[in-house]
Amino acid sequence: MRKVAVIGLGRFGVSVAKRLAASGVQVIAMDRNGQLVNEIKDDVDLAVRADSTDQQALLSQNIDNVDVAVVSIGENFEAALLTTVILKQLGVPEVVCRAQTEFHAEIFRKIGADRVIQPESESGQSLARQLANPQLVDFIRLADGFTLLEFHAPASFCGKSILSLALRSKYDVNLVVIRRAVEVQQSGQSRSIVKTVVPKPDDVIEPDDILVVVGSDTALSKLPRE
Amino acid sequence: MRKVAVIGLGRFGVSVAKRLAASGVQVIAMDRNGQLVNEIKDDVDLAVRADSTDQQALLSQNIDNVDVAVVSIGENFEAALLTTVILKQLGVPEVVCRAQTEFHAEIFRKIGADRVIQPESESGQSLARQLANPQLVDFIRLADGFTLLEFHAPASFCGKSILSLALRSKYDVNLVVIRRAVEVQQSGQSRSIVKTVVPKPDDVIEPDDILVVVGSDTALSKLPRE
Ligand SMILES: Nc1ncnc2c1ncn2[C@@H]1O[C@H](COP(=O)(O)OP(=O)(O)OP(=O)(O)O)[C@@H](O)[C@H]1O
Ligand SMILES: Nc1ncnc2c1ncn2[C@@H]1O[C@H](COP(=O)(O)OP(=O)(O)OP(=O)(O)O)[C@@H](O)[C@H]1O
Repeated sequence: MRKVAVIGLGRFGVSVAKRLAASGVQVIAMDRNGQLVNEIKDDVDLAVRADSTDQQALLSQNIDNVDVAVVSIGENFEAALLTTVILKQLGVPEVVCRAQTEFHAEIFRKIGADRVIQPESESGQSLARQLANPQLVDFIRLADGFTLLEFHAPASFCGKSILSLALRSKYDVNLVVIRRAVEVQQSGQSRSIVKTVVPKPDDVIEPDDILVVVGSDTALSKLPRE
Repeated sequence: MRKVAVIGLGRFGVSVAKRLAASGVQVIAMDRNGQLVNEIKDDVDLAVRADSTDQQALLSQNIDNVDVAVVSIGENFEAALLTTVILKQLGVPEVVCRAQTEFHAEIFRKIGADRVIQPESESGQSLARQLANPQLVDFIRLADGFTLLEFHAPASFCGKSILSLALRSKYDVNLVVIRRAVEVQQSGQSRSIVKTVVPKPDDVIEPDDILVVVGSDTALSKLPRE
């Protein structure tokens, strides 16, 4: 079972730790602030009060045995750097660091961080993407620059069959599923529920359909939006 | 053309403003700190130094005519609240507020924010989702009993074209992407990397291909495994 250490229980660290634990990953949460450790202990497998720049403290908690360590120490940049260096020296396969700016991010990479996250910048870009594409419902990053994207069917697609749209050859995207509102009769009343449909070649796109597609960001940006 | 105002040029605000401008949206960036306004003026349509709690200042910049206003004032919570209230009074259709905590988020919603973003919490969940699923695909958004499954291409599929396999009509599953090992030449050495491919109708399945498919659990259980 995947074992992840989250060091630094600010808003970012707490969010990572709780969400990981909820997904069935084994989580060790660490902070030098005892109160924060206390607040999270019911949500994770192990909550430890310790100074992460102390190699002994890390070893005594078997942090060297985790698959991933997330270093989410914010303002204390030196502590974050030192913790990262120690973790790589202890052989932790993947170390993810939260950085305040691109400058900080560069330094984390140079000292061995496998991945660097800038929350404000990431979620700023995520919001911008949604505001620029109001039909966007959700998207998920897949590996290798591929994204899974949900958006309202553009008017130009409606009434056309999946086959005739030829999304793969025209746009290099794959239509994964369609979410469609359908009328259901339930105890004498008609109500609308959303059904997930695996699109067949002869299926016709309806207005209000939500299309779930996969493709590279470049390919997705070429899809019609209106 | 979509017109968005970004008020507060911290890391989040700058990220939203620049990414929006790059997507072809008309952006007005505002901050009371002249230096920040100066730093962004080449990246947006209009960069204004002003106090956003001053209704006159907002009106003189036609902020009441934007489609969306993003209030990304961080530490100055009262200013963020007041700005939000003014924007809704001026009739801005959509006001998005950046909140520091769930408590702040609640208050923004109560005073009329249409949307509230908590960057640290959002990107923490996004990282957790990726760490919990190293192949980076999320099954939860494909609700309604649909699952995304990755499996080695069965021998019976190899050498066949995607079109001839007719997965959708035969098995009621959708082939999302194929992960395929390819040889790459890098500085005189040949190495193998895994590429993610959007399958085209004429593509032929190769041995060792990993097929990523979507379908109901029942449908997936009927796929050949050998
Ligand atoms: N040497 C250390 N060992 C363990 N924990 C530490 C150490 N130094 C700082 N921390 C912890 O890191 C946590 C996060 O730090 P801080 O709150 O500065 O980060 P932040 O990036 O502002 O957080 P947020 O995720 O809320 O934006 C704090 O709870 C702090 O106690
Ligand atoms: N009344 C105001 N009018 C205009 N701008 C303001 C006002 N009050 C604060 N600001 C600006 O809001 C900006 C963002 O605030 P601050 O840096 O506190 O936010 P933050 O949330 O910490 O930012 P980040 O996005 O980097 O996390 C600052 O540049 C500040 O000058």
